[in-house]
Amino acid sequence: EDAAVQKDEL
Amino acid sequence: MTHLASICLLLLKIHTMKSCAGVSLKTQELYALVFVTRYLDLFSNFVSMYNTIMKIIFLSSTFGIIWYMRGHKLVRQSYDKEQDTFRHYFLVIPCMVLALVIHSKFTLLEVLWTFSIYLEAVAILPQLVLLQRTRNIDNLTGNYIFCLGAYRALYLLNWIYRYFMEKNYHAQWITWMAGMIQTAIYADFFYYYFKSWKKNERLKLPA
Repeated sequence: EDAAVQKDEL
Repeated sequence: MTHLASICLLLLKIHTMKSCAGVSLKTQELYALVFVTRYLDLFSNFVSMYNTIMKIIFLSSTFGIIWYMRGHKLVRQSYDKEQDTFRHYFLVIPCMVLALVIHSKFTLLEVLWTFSIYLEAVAILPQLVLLQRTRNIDNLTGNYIFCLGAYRALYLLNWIYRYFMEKNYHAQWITWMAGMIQTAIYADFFYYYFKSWKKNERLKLPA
């Protein structure tokens, strides 16, 4: 399954 | 920080000049939509204090600007409504469709987040169209748009840095591609911005 994008940016 | 500077410049202009001449309400509303759909994880995904505070600043300042342009008696009068004619749905609908087709995970939050990335890339278009129609672009407005374009260009450098320097950093093709397009859209503006700066002349875009 595709992983969600890491979201540590604004 | 450059993004924050752009917001400060815009608020400075609106607050001190009590005017939003040359500022596109359409772009501001698109940005509001970008922030709302991107920061839905405000309470569920804690990254850092800095990250959380910046999210809150971006959200609240954008709604503050919209309130100024729609609700403030004096500022409202200076809005170039007849010139700011770009239709929201020309950008919102294609971005929504694209997010439904190209995303990394098919969940509501992820699709909305992807939509916000796509919409951010093109949210400046109404502002650029209005700018081209505006004869007297004041310095603050010019610098505001410059900073707004510069922050994504700086992200590109940061992505390259992170890609090579961080161990657990994964390729983010959606963000990278959208970021490149976003920066490319400003290329023309940057050119005339630097040209007017070098010549010490008032910024003017050719019709």
